[in-house]
Amino acid sequence: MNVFRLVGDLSHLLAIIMLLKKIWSSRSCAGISGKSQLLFALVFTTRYLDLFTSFISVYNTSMKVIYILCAYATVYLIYVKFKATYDHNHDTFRAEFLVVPVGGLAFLVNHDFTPLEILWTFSIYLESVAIMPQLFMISKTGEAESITSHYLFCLGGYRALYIINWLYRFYSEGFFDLIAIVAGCVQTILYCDFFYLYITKVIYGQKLSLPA
Amino acid sequence: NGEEDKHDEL
Repeated sequence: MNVFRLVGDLSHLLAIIMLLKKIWSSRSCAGISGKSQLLFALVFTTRYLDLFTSFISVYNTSMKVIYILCAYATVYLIYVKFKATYDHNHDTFRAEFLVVPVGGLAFLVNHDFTPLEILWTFSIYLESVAIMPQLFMISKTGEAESITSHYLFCLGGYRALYIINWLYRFYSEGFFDLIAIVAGCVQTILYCDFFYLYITKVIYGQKLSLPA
Repeated sequence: NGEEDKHDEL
């Protein structure tokens, strides 16, 4: 474990908790893409199947449990409890256009052709594009609430910190996982446009509005 | 070995 990965994980946890709290306290999921949250729940489910078969550390196991619980709680709030506030008309990104190619790629490019490894690879590839429905929704509505922007900043920042973690691990222990690195770079690049707007606008208290 | 196969990152 290194500081980059730890801060990255905490940023990820903060994003997840922030979103869950926002939906719960405002009792509304307006402006939130349910599809992205479904994809994140799928990402955690397929990545953490080793929860019961391999133990890395208490930290690792507890974070996995927290991520899975929060992901499903968020999906539940969006599609069940506050579904009346779910914005169907703007959450129209075709998620199947993400899941199918990613599923195919996971079969073709992976470290080991075993069910657990293919699912882990699927989860890595899917996570890199899972935010697209949310970014698409913001570009359609033309704006995002500031809390949603903070959520996206933390979420985008976590994988950017992981890239630094991978650089650090490569130089300090010669470890690198090309699949995770390439997917992590794609994921972070997707946020670049948003990062620019966030830094130039939200920091100064303006509302974030993506070019429609 | 078993160690490498495990993904130790979240």
